[in-house]
Amino acid sequence: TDSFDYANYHTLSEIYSFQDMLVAENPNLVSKIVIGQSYEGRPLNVLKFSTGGSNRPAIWIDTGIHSREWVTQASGLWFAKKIVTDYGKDSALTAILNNMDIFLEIATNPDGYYFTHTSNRMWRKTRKPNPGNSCYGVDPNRNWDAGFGLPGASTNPCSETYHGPSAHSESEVKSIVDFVKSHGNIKTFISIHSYSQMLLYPCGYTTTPVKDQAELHSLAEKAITDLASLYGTRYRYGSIINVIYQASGSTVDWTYEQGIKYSYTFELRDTGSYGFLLPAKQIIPTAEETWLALMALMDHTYKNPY
Amino acid sequence: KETFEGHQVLRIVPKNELQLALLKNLEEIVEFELDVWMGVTGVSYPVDVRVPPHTLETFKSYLDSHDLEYSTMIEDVQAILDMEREQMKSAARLVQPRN
Repeated sequence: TDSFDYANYHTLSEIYSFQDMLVAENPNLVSKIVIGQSYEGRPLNVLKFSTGGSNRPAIWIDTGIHSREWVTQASGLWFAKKIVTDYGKDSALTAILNNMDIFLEIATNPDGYYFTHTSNRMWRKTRKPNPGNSCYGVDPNRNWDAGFGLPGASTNPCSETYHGPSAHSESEVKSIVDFVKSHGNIKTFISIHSYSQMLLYPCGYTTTPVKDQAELHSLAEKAITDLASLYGTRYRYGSIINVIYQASGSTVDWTYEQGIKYSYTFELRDTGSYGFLLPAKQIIPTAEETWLALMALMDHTYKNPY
Repeated sequence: KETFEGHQVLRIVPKNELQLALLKNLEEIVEFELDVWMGVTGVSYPVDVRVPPHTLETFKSYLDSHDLEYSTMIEDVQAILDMEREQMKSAARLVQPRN
């Protein structure tokens, strides 16, 4: 993985190969877990970074749940390499990994990602057919059992924000739900999207502030300040409903309601020219600056056990 | 393979609450066939939408008639996609598997 081209976009098979290579190169630190299958039968791979112990408190990071946001999967690859490179060298990361596990799902919506490479670069949803309708797919960030079906998601299968027939109807979502529940000790959950430069915490479906709002807010401020220290990229931060709009059934609302206090969702950088079609030369700067924010979130979790 | 020749991405900036409310309903106006890339967040914050060529003029007229300011963020989506594809192909050529 030293010669892997992190500054370019890659196909799904290249991502799968990368994951296997990383595991082969770092057998004492990285393993691959298959948490389920996508609708079209592709493995839902999660990289586990662990230095030992059983069922340690853990940090979850996912990228690419909206398949067309390619800079997120590309950043996920860079994060994976960064973790193995920095472990043993960076004291903060080393301390985290000596006490906690990190789970990283790089291709969270593999059917959608494959489809963006082969058929439609603009594809965002899953690829499951909707019976009785010619439009495919569900928005996997409206499919979670947290305010499911409330305003802020569409009932129309042809919409980009279609919430699906029922909560967790998508195997890509249900597999994470099952994993999170069975693990039972995930302390931080970070779901990464692009673009528009935001760091958001629950809730999306109600304006009622969550119990931990004050802490989540000040931690978000710290994270985006660290992020901005590298290239000056400015982020907005706050609760989903206050900073963006009402969005029901979203990932981090569900994880927060499962008791994962540090639940955040990112919208990565936007050059202002291309939207989510970021030129490949933006991948590494995006990943580098995001890493600083991830470290802030992970370090805070490590230092503030609950 | 679906291509996007002539599709434009427009960046619209709402100036007041009234315009904000109009933009919130954009996705529901199915005849425009819009793909909202970046949704409505607040007054003065941009909204990005991809518009197919056959509804572009009608949509622009709609924006003009409601005094909604916009600029063209991407002139031709397919041109960007072609560039992206070319970049990936040339990167793949550079990294040939070793014997």
